[in-house]
Amino acid sequence: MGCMCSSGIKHTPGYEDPALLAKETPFTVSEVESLYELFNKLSSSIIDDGLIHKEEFQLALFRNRNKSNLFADRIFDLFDVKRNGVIECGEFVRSLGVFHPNAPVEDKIEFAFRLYDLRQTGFIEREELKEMVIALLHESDLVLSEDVIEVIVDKTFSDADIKGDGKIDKEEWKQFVEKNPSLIKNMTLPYLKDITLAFPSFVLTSELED
Amino acid sequence: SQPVTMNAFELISKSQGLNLSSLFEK
Repeated sequence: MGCMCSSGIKHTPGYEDPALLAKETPFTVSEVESLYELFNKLSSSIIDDGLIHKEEFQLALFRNRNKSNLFADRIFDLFDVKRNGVIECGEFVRSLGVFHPNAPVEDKIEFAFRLYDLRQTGFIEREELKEMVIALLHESDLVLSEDVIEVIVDKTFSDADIKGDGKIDKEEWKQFVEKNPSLIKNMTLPYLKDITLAFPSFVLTSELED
Repeated sequence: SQPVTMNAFELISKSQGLNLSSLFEK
């Protein structure tokens, strides 16, 4: 099962020609094939149906299939472009393309904006920002008082919300990231440049994993 | 560093849920 079987004949839903994907992403054809290998591994970890289910995504991220996380949920939803509850291999490769070191910074800024626009209103609102800070605190050992959280959210919001209308729009987000480039550091995965080294071939990788 | 000087987005970006490098770990 998976994106591409060794025979190359049977393909699962969402299969896309690696050559076409390579044209539309920063990846080479061999890098796309290596990502297919990674996809096959992730998509068969719980249900071997060639699709990444949320539990499989959580298992890969946290080594725990039941660990839900606000941010992992948002990433999953953004990768699930068709919004059918699973990540298909084409969606996986296209989405990871944004995280490639050579992907346009504008794409990374846009992706991060959509990530943080929890309710998809086209704006990052103060309540959303506070919700994300609280979610982050819940998953870490960091304990901050309600007052401190308010101060952090207020300060960040006043810095980013240039127009002062109580919400951060895309243009304001872009300017804020340009002033604070470290905010999108996690939108780049240096590992993607070495993906063919990690997954050199379909056959070899499956043998190594045994 | 004082908590009150933290950038909220900087804080959020440290979430484990946003660290996709875990996907590549064997």
